[in-house]
Amino acid sequence: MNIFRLTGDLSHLAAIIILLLKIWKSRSCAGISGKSQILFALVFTTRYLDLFTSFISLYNTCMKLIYIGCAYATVYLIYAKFRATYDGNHDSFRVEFLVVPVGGLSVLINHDFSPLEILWTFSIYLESVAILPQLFMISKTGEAETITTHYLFCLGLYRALYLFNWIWRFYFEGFFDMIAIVAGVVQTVLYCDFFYLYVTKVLKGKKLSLPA
Amino acid sequence: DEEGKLKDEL
Repeated sequence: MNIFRLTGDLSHLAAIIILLLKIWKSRSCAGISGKSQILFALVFTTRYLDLFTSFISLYNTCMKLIYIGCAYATVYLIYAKFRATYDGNHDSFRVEFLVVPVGGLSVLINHDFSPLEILWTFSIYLESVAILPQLFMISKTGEAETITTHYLFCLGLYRALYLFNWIWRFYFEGFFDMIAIVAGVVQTVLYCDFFYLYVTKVLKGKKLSLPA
Repeated sequence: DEEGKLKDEL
């Protein structure tokens, strides 16, 4: 464990909690892409299948359970409890254009052609594009609630910190995983224009609104 | 194997 990975995990945890609290407290999922949340639930499900087969640490197990629990709770709040506030018209990204290519790629490019490894690879590739429906929705509505921008900032920051973690691990431990690194770079790059808007607008107290 | 090492990440 190193400082980049720890702050990365905490940033990821913060994002998940911020979103869950936002929906729960405001009793509304307006502006939130349910499709992205389903993709994240799928990412955690396919990545953490080893939850019960290999024990790494209490921290690792607890965080995995929290991530999976919050992901499904968020999907439940969006599609069941606060379904009336779900903005389906603007959440129109065709996720099959993500899942199918990612599924194909994970079968073609992986470290080991075993079910668990292919599912892990699928989750890594999927996570790198899972935020697209949410970013697409914001571009369609032309704006985002400030709390939603904080959620997105923490979520984008987490994988950016993981990039530093991989540099650290390569330098000090001689380990690196090209699949995770390439997907992590793609994932972080997808947030760049949002990061720019967040820093230039939200941090200056303005509302995030895109030139429609 | 070395790659398996990274599976200690979330």
